[in-house]
Amino acid sequence: GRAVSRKDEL
Amino acid sequence: MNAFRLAGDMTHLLSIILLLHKIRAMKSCAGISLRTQELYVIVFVTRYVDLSMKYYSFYNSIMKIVFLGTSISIVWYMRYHKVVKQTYNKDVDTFRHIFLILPCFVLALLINRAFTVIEVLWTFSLYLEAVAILPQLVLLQRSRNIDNLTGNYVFLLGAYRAFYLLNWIYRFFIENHQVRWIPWLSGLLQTAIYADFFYYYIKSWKNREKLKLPA
Repeated sequence: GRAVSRKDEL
Repeated sequence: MNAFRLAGDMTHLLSIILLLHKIRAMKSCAGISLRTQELYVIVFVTRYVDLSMKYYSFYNSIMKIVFLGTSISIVWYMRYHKVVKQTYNKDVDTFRHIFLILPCFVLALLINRAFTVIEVLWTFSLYLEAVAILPQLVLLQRSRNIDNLTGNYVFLLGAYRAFYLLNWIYRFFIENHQVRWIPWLSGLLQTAIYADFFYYYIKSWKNREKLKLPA
């Protein structure tokens, strides 16, 4: 499955 | 972190350094929209409310603090510094914040991934960031003389989101990340808004002419 997108961007 | 993401963050950081240099060394904010700068403060405050709650990395936390601190200090200089504030083009910087803030907030209430305070504020910050440059672009269009620093500042600010688009494509295909429509589409809009500016910026650079936007 695809990686869960975390809000690790700015 | 991939190279596109890093390039995006660095151009963003560089744009802020350039603007702070203009303000602190040249003691001037001519050609800079206070409206846009105030919108960025709102963008960062609403996006980084999770700063105290969620830890991703040292890099992330530092960058968030830098973006918050610098955006607030830029607004402070433009409003209160006794020399800088006199260079502010108040009469041409007339775009109303509320016309951007209100629709973005309503949209964030309607279209979000989860109806929670943090999530709605985060979504609102993305929508608002996408359009926050508009008062600045209007001001540039009304300016007869755009100095190099201001032109480069806006160019770097546009390049930042363009690199993020590449970063999202990379993350989706190479790092196998999930689809994220809200940041992707608002980021795409944000970059598209710069298209016209990019065109004239590159043209003036190629012809070694002074940057001027058609009214």
